[in-house]
This record gives sequence, structure tokens and C-alpha cells, in this order.
Amino acid sequence: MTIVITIANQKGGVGKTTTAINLAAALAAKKKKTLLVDMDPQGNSTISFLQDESIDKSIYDALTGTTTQLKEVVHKADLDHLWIVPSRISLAKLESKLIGDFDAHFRLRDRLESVRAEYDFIIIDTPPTLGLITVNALVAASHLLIPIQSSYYALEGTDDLLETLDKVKSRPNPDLQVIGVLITLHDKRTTLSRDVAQKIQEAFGDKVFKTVISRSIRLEESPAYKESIFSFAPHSSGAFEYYSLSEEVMARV
Amino acid sequence: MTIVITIANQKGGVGKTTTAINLAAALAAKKKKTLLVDMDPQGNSTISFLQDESIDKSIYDALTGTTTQLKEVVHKADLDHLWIVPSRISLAKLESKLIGDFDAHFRLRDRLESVRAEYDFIIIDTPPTLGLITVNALVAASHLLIPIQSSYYALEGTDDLLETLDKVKSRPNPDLQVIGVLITLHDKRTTLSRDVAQKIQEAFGDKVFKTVISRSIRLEESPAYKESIFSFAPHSSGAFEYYSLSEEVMARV
Ligand SMILES: Nc1ncnc2c1ncn2[C@@H]1O[C@H](COP(=O)(O)OP(=O)(O)OP(=O)(O)O)[C@@H](O)[C@H]1O
Ligand SMILES: Nc1ncnc2c1ncn2[C@@H]1O[C@H](COP(=O)(O)OP(=O)(O)OP(=O)(O)O)[C@@H](O)[C@H]1O
Ligand SMILES: [Mg+2]
Ligand SMILES: [Mg+2]
Repeated sequence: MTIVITIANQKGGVGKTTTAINLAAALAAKKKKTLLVDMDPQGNSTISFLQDESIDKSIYDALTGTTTQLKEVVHKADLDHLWIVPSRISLAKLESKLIGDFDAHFRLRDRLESVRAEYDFIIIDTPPTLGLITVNALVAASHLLIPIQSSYYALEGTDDLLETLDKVKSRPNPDLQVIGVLITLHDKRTTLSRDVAQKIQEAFGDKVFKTVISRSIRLEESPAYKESIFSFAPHSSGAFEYYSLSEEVMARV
Repeated sequence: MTIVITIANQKGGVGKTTTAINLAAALAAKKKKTLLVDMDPQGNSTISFLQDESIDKSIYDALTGTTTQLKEVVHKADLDHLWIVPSRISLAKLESKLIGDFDAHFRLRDRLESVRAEYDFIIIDTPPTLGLITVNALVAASHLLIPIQSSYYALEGTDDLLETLDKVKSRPNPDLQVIGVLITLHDKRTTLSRDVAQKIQEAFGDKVFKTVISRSIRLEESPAYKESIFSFAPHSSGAFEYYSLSEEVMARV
């Protein structure tokens, strides 16, 4: 039974991509066959593993084309057990391309069907919006992971995300579950970070992962070398914390 | 002649809101009549100055309603010379509401016309996307300010923003100028930050402001107290840097 985890939060810069790339790498290290699908037109997950020149077709072609199968846009990463579906800026046109289509919300779910069974985990990175792209990722997923930065603007936007989640659960994807809320970019030295982390715990209770991802320069640097935190800085706090997150994720599915 | 500055970059979490609120406050401190327009459905600029309960109608009502004038949604901030046009999540519906409208791109510009002359500066905060909301802000503006975080993913997305800028300049708003590129969240102790800052200088040359905004906890904390950096921590690096930015902005208009 393939687990499909969408990582979403419309607040920008909260660690969606950093979580997607390192959780996918941690699961691959545990010898789970993992597919990382980049549904963000910015393509940050894509450039964390693949060289730009190696990419020809992307997720946009598989979602809108009539001849391109999803299989054709899957790239093998340098890591064992990890494959990547890249994204390019053309994906930003998805919403206007699919306007009015009855199955617009189901495109990703339908196209993933042909490869889904080959993987133990599918991780989907999303852009900082709640439009058709993110809705597609929520309809295709079995689980939703919500990264929240422990900072002032963080809690403001979660109501809207939960409202979108309810809409998705009520009709296109009733089985969608929140696998957990992840506190990211945490700086335990500041009262603001501690205060907001406390508020996140109060708002989401047991849903909050015990693992908290602290701010660490190694996590910021590793994508520049096309590496996950595990090969770039295996003994760093980031490596330990994302490994611990992967243990919690596996315990919850 | 009113200067209208839109702050945009579709990369999330790069300091658009932090720049909008503190640049607006700095200009107000220089006794320039300043209007801060929040065009982000997340409403982060709004909650940095206004109490949620005090807001009835928002920018969405003025942009889509037939009876609500823009004047009616202008709120006075606690700061002299500063007024705020608040945003609420309803603004996320703007794109689907205006689809097919010939003047969809000009809505903000048209509605601002009735108040524009009352202000010396209008600062517009935008969401992390390049959709109709941000295009409206670009069509309404005389200048574009681009904040870029000195971090790995930062430079990837700027091509798309510049492409959107060219499209806006070619038809709806030929006079739009880039007033400058601002390096934000800079940490001079790390090689990554220094390397990316160098790349930003090489890519944008003279457009880059001499002022660089360093990472500082005071900038993260001040909105939680509904204050700008100038009243919250007047002697902090953030206050000095955003004041220095306001000097450069005024020298360039
Ligand atoms: N734990 C961390 N420690 C230090 N830096 C981090 C951490 N997590 C993320 N970052 C950095 O913060 C910035 C934002 O993170 P990231 O790009 O992963 O967020 P995002 O939510 O995917 O952004 P977007 O909304 O644009 O998609 C990046 O520069 C990233 O390298
Ligand atoms: N110079 C700085 N020093 C420390 N923290 C900062 C600085 N600038 C911004 N921040 C913090 O970084 C986070 C992102 O900043 P901000 O919300 O202003 O970015 P944004 O581009 O408006 O995000 P979005 O894309 O979601 O609109 C916030 O928590 C903010 O408080
Ligand atoms: Mg991202
Ligand atoms: Mg913002």
C-alpha cells in the first residue's frame, strides 16, 4: 500500500521543500522505494537533486499532455531508492490550462495511478498557494504533512489551509489524513520561537511531531551541492532531526 | 507625483512583508504621507499594524464591489502619516472572480485612482505567486522593489519574475521601473550568504541597493507587538538598515 504524503502550507518560506527533500532522502536511506514529485513551478525540490540540463519533460507535460506518460518524466536521483519527478515554470500555467475541466482536481491522482504501486512512499512538494496545483496534490495524497515555522505570521494562515483540507475531504478525497504538523526553523534561544511552538502545540495537540527541526546552516547549504543533509553533513542536527522525523512518519502510517 | 512601489518576489519567505511594513514606517517617519496596501490574502502586513477585530471591509470589497470605494477601506495606523488598506483571505478569490474581465489587470490601478493623489508614497505587499493579484500590483505601480534572500533557492526564481515584469511593461504598464533589488535575511558569517550576495550583485549590478538587510531577531519579533522596527527596537541593526533603505529609495525616485 503506497503512502502518498503531500507537504503543504501556503505561508512562504516555512521549509516545505527542505522537508520534502530530506524526508524523501531519509526514507530512501531506509531502503523504501521513494518518489519525490515536485509540484512547485519554482522547481526547488528539482534543483536540489537534478542538474537543470538533464531535464527535458516535466510534471506539466505528464499532467496536460495526451501522449506523455508519467513514467517518462521520472528521473533516477544519485541516491539509491530515490526517484524524482521534476517541475519547471511551465507548471504555473496548469490552472489556466485546466479551467473548466471536470476532472481538473484529479489530474495528478489519475496520472500517478500508472506508477504508484512501484513505490513505498511518494512525497509531493507544493508551492506557497492554495490554488489548483496544491489542491491536485491534496487529492492525490493519502496524508498531509504541514510544516509551520515558529514565527509570528506562522499561525495566521493555518485556518485557511485547514478549510481547504475540509473541502478536499468532503468530496474529492475523503480518506485524506493529517499525518502531522512539523515545527520548522526553530531557534530555541528566542522567546518568540518558544512562544509560537507552544501555541502550535496547543492548536494541534497530538498531531504535532515530537521532532522539531531547528534552524541550521547545514540544511540551507546542502541543496547547493545537490545533496540531502544525510550525505552533506551526516552528523549535523539537521540530519539527526530529519532522520527522527522519518521514524515518526513511519510509525504513524 | 505619487510614487507607487510594489514589493514582489514569488519565492516564499524572502522578506516581502517585513520590507513593506518597515519601509512604509520609515517613509511615514520622514513625514511622507504613506499608504500601505496589503494585496496578500494571508494579510501579514495587515496584522502587523491592525487588530483583526477592527477590520470590516477589505481590499477585496473595493476591488470587486460596485458600491465600496477604496476610501472606505483605508484605516489609519497608530503611526503618524501612515494609513493601511487591509487584506483578508477573501482576496484569494480575486482571480476566479475577475476571470474573463477585460480590465481584470487594471482593477487595483483603477480603484487606487480615487485616493492616489492624497499620498506621497503607496507601498504594495504581494503574495508569493505571479498570478492576477501580483499582476494587478505591478500594473498599479510606478516602481518594483525585489527582495532576494541570500540563500540557495533565491536566484532560481528571479528569471520568471523578470519575464512577468517584461510582459507588464510591454502592454499594461510601460512606465514600470525596477527601483532596486534588496538583499534580505543576510548572514555575513556564512559563506553561502556571502556567495549568493555576490551572485545577486553580478546579476543585477547597480540595481542592487547598497543597504543589505541582515537577519535579526528584532525584525521577526516587532510585528507580534503591532509595531514597526523603529518603535520596537529603534537602535537595532534592522532599524538602521531599513532607515538606510528608505534614504536610498528616496534618492532613486
Ligand atoms: N531548518 C532550517 N535551517 C536553516 N535554514 C532552513 C531550514 N529550513 C529551511 N531553511 C531555509 O529557509 C529558506 C526557506 O525554506 P524552503 O525553501 O524549504 O521553504 P518553502 O516553504 O519550500 O518555500 P516556498 O514557500 O518558496 O516554497 C530556504 O533558504 C531554506 O534553505
Ligand atoms: N531580516 C530579517 N531578520 C530576521 N527575520 C526576518 C527578517 N526578514 C524577515 N524575517 C522573518 O522571516 C519570515 C519571512 O519573512 P516575511 O514574512 O516578511 O517574508 P515574505 O516574503 O513576506 O513571505 P510570504 O512569501 O509568505 O509572503 C518571517 O517570519 C519574518 O519575520
Ligand atoms: Mg518550496
Ligand atoms: Mg508576505
